[in-house]
Formats: sequence, C-alpha cells, structure tokens
Amino acid sequence: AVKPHPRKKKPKYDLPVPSIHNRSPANNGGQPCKKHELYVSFSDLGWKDWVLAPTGYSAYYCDGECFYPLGSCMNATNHAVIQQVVHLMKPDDVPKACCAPTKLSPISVLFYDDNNNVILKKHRNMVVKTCGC
Amino acid sequence: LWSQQAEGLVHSSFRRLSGREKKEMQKEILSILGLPGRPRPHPPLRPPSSAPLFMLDLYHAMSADGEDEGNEIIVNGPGMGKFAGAERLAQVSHAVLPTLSTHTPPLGTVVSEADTVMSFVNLVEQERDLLQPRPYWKEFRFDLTPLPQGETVTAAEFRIYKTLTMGQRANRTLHISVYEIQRETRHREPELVLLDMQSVPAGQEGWLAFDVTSASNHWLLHPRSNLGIRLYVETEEDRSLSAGWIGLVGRRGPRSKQPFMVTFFRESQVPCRPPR
Repeated sequence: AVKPHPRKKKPKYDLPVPSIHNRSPANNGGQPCKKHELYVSFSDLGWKDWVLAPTGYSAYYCDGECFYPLGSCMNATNHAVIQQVVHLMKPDDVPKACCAPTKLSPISVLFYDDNNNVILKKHRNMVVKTCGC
Repeated sequence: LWSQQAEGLVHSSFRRLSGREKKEMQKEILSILGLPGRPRPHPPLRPPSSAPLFMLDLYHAMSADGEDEGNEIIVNGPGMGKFAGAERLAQVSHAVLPTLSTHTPPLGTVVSEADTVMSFVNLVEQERDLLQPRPYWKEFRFDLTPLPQGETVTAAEFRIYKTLTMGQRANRTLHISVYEIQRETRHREPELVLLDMQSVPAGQEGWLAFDVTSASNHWLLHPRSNLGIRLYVETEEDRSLSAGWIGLVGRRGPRSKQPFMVTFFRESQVPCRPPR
C-alpha cells in the first residue's frame, strides 16, 4: 500500500492536457506500448537523382503506455517489471518504464557519389523491429 | 468533442515538411549516412551502366537477406551487425552476372566482413598498338580516391565482359591474366605483378571477375602508386591475342557491359557524428 505523499496537494482538476507528444490515455484510449508506422521518404527529401535505392524506408517508432502489470504482449524486460513496481511505490521518485525499441535492423542504401561511382552502404539500427518496455 | 479536436491536432501535425524542416531532416540523415553533403552526380545517369546494374543486384540480394537480421538492443552498446546471408549473396551475384570461371574470391566470405561496397568506373584505357610487335595488352585505371582513407579493402574485383566473336574456335581455351603495373620506366617494359589469371573457353560469353585485392590495398595506402592494371590474352600455344579479338568489351562497348571495379571494405571505426 502506498501512503499518500503528506505534503503533495491533490490537484483540483486533472483535465488531460492536449498535446501531441505526451498524449494522455484519454485520447489514445490507453494504447499499450507497440510499434507504429513511420515512413522516411528519400524522394520527398528531393534525393531521387543520387539515391538509387531505396526510395524511402519504413523506420517505424515505438509509442504507448507501459501499464502495470506489464503483460507479455508488451515485450517487457525484467528490468521494466521491477522499475514499474518501484514506480508504484514511489511514483515521485521513480518514473514509469518507457516504451522503446528492443530490436533494430539495418538498411542498405545504394547511391551515386560526386564522381558517378556507385556506393552501397549498410547502416545499422535504422529500422525498429520490435518495441517493448 | 475535445478528444476529436486533439486527434485532429495530432493528424494535422503530420503536415508536409516546411523548407527549413526539410533541410534539418536532410542534414540529420546525411550525417547518419556519413556523408559531408549531398552528392551531385552529373547526368546522364540513366540507363545505368554496368556498375550500377551490378550494385543494384547486390543491393537487392542484401536487402532480401537483411530482413531476417536484427540487432538485439544492447543498452548503451553500439549495435554491431554483420552482412548476413553472404552465401546467398554469392549465389545471387554469380547468378546475376555469371563469371565464366569459379576462380573469383567467394563473395560470401568477403561480404560478411565488409561494411561498404563501392564500384568504380574505368577512367583510362589504352592498349598496345596492333601494328607493334606482340605481346598485345590492354590497360585500365580506376580512381580509388573516393575510398575513405585508412580503410582496409577486404576484397576487390575487376569485372570485364566477354562477348562471342566470330572466327574463334569455340572449344579453344584462352588464358587471360591481369597484372598490377608497379613501376613504369622509360623505354623499358614496366614492372608487373601478377594479380589473377583465368582460363576461359573461347566459345563462352559472360562477366569475368579478377581478384585485384592486393593492388587496391596497395593503391589505398599509396594513392600515387596507382598506375592501373594490365590485361594479357594468350592461347594454349602461348600466342598473344588482342583483348578486342576475343570479345572483351572496353570503354567503347555498350554501357551495360563496360568494365568496372568493385571493392568491398570495412570501416575501421563506426562514424561518430559531431554533437549538435
């Protein structure tokens, strides 16, 4: 059981604050932590003349809440489970576990250099494979 | 009502990028790609010549294999990936641009060590005047300066296309050898070092790949020593033939069959981006 913080005043109104980033559960329906679509388009950046392939790639991003108890669908690490429990005991001291990539994969980019030579480079950690808490 | 407005706000935030945002994004992605700035190749880039065609097939092979690869996140550790599926890459590369002989270094072992693959179009091409006495030869030179200094070339191949020619007995065997030109001296033959040699049936057509790894590492360490490579063709009776006679395509051939060089190399350090 967590004792209420003696000095902390109970906020009068807890209206959810509308903002893009820290969306409160009110408007994203308390979505659990998961992978979301994010496409990076090289052609939108005006690079079609020198990037041979790909024209863009799905980079994805992780977003959502790490609710307690962290279900197996949230792909939570043991560390996150512990952090979550401690957060419940001391919400002001320890933040909630956060939703982040747990597996990333590379992409290969094929492009021309200034001398029309063709270069194929592999770049690591460019695509989110799995998210978790 | 409020949540719908909030949702509306969220979706409207994904409007098209403004000019400044686009520049910011370009700068960030270029720094991740390890490029100082946006390359400005000069047209015509289409239709792609032999090197881009080869690299495009390599790209598709790697992308197909890269799908099942992923890095476990090691907290605060750099994700170290390796070229996966290199064996398949070897099959694809030879399947797409079949080399006439099996002598070339197996791409699989090479690619698994490489971080970057670069192809270089042929810059200079000269050959022995046919009115001169034998032996005939053909020289090629590539500008490797775009390779970042201090890297190690894990493999390099010189690729040249052989077409069919009339008048050649199909079952005759031709010996094609490639040398590094190490030192040129006036009025004397230059010093040559044998890099690779292949025996090829005269009646076959396709890409030939010669291993020029040692020469490209040498040129990388001493760029001024890059005098190019020299190619000889001989019959089994040791008679010297001109490369053109047996159908080897040079700079004046069709763009999709011109000779080029491809290097696989590994970057010594993971490029660290300057803090911003």
